[in-house]
Amino acid sequence: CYQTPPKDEL
Amino acid sequence: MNIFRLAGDMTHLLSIIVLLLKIYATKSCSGISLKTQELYALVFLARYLDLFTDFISVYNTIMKVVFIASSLAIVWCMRLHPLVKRSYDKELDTFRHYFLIGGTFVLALVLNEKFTLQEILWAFSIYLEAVAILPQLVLLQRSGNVDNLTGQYVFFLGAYRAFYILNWIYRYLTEPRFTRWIACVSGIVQTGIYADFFYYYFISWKNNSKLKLPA
Repeated sequence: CYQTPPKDEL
Repeated sequence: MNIFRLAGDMTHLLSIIVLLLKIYATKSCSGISLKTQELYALVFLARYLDLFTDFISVYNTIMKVVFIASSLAIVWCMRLHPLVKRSYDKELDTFRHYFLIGGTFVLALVLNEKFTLQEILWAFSIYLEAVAILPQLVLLQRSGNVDNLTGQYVFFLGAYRAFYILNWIYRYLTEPRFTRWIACVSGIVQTGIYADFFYYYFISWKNNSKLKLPA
């Protein structure tokens, strides 16, 4: 299933 | 990490340092909206749930802890510190911020990257941050005179998201398939809300006069 990109921003 | 995002994070950190400085140096929180501070604490708690699950970098983790701890410390100070809480403009800080929480949460239920708790809370934190400054701006308009530190606090808070917009443009141009529509559109709205404040802040700086927002 679709994996959301990692939240690398604050 | 790019220079725009680093500048944004440092400006954001600076806004928090200025606010802490104002509260500790003057032992007063007059002109500061407790509701905005509560909204920011909620924003950081809802956004940094992945603090213990997804390790991005040491920098990312430290900044998340600093933002959560400082926002909670400011709310604690304004609510419970015996000296500071006396200077809170309770009768001026009357923005109904619960509507902001409810409205942005419903929007996050509808508009999110994935219908999971973590993604919904992340989108909620993004939308809430865009409108969290409203009680503070309303308070400044009502209280008339704005002291320098409060003015600088709001200015840096608005400037940080403007740097993030440059960061998103840079990442969109340099990274394939980089899309952050939720954060980007919300960030543009957030920066737009500060537009009139920036205008009056610039005028007061140019005329070297006291910052005054029209009622």
